[in-house]
Amino acid sequence: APVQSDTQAMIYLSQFGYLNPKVRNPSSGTIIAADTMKKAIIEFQAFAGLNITGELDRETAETMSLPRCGVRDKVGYASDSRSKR
Amino acid sequence: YALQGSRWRVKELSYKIAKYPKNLDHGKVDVELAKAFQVWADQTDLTFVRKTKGQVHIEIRFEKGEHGDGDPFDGPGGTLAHAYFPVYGGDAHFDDAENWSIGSYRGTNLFQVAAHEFGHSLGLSHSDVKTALMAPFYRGYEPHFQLDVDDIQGIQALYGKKASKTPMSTGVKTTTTESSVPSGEDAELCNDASVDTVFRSAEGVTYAFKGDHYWKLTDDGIAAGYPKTISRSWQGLPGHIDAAFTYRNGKTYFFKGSQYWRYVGKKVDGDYPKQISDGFTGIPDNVDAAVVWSGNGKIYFFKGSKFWRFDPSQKPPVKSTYPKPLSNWEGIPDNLDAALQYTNGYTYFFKRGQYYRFNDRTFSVDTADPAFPRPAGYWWFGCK
Repeated sequence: APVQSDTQAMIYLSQFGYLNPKVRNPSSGTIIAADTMKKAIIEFQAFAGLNITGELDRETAETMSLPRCGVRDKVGYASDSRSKR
Repeated sequence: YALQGSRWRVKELSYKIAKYPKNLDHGKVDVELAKAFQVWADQTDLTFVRKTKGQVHIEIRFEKGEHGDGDPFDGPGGTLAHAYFPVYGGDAHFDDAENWSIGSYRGTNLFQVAAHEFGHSLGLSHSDVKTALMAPFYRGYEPHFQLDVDDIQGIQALYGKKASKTPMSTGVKTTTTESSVPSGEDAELCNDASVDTVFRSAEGVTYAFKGDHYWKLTDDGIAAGYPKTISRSWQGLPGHIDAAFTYRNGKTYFFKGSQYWRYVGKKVDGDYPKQISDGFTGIPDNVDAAVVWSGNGKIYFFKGSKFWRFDPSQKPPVKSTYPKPLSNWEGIPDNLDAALQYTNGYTYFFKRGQYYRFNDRTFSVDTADPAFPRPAGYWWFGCK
């Protein structure tokens, strides 16, 4: 099933390095600005080759639900590399 | 591709399967993981040696939930596995809650995920090329798995090319004999500049096919000594090819009627021909032309007044919204002969001896002087 809520999307985006990892724990009470969330979604969409909408649209939510690799980064949480070649 | 920043300083690496998956035979796991290492060994001078005890470079474990590294697995789906880069030890962990499978569309293919994870163990980060093995998303079982050229470039950036042989065929001396047909027959291309197909090889050579013959094209037109006979250079390949392209994996695909062939350089790459309906599900027989769009790795097929977009990373590879009208490509005529995306970024379409230059920024045929279409004989084949 696709990611269904902003909270799930926030957890995903933080888990894979698009948002501050503190957001991984929703009970931490972290509140993020709408434009921070939008920027993270845009970065994810760009990396995943999706249409850039900045919104948690259906295609984006479905992509977040795909099985994937959870490779650990050096700081201890999983992330996609977004550095330029 | 993206490099994490560390790599191994030795070329012989040892590995150990410290904990096997619960649902698979140990012997079969040994074979699949060895194959997954071999994917990388084929492209470099790295060798991998399996040990059953003692210290190794890369330790492999199938674990569930929390397993001691502070990054617990999450049960079926979601995260399938993770691995450490060389500087952090290179170990690879697989979620044993997944239904690991071998050679089956059911479950999660062990070989493909292991090859991906071992890429991390060797120093590769996630790629943003969707068709690359190192893309982060699992794309389902691929019975004819091949590394993407992006993966090959990544691993060779870390460890260099294989000294003994280059699987992409660059530098591989082909054993087939190329024989020229009588000179003067190239005039045929100048008398009638229509072609069956035009494509670029992985080595960057542009070829034009027509009937049973082919020509090598240079900046100045046709290279000396051409035409040659297709079947004598690409053994097993018939004449009168419908379409051809070289994909990002460096392999060249030829289409004719209901069949297709795959070659590495001029050497057939397995048991071909195969049915288009099997290898390119959703694509019709008797296509007019095909081209790989370099920006996204998708393959566009053209036939009559329609086109299809084939994305090898998607299931199904052709969306239900296809075919679409070729008129979407402003200025491109129906019933094409050939298509080619050139190194300058333009896509060229050929029809009845003329060609069109398509600009992907305006998504239309370029306005230029002289205007398109232009005679292909003069501009592409150097005919007077």
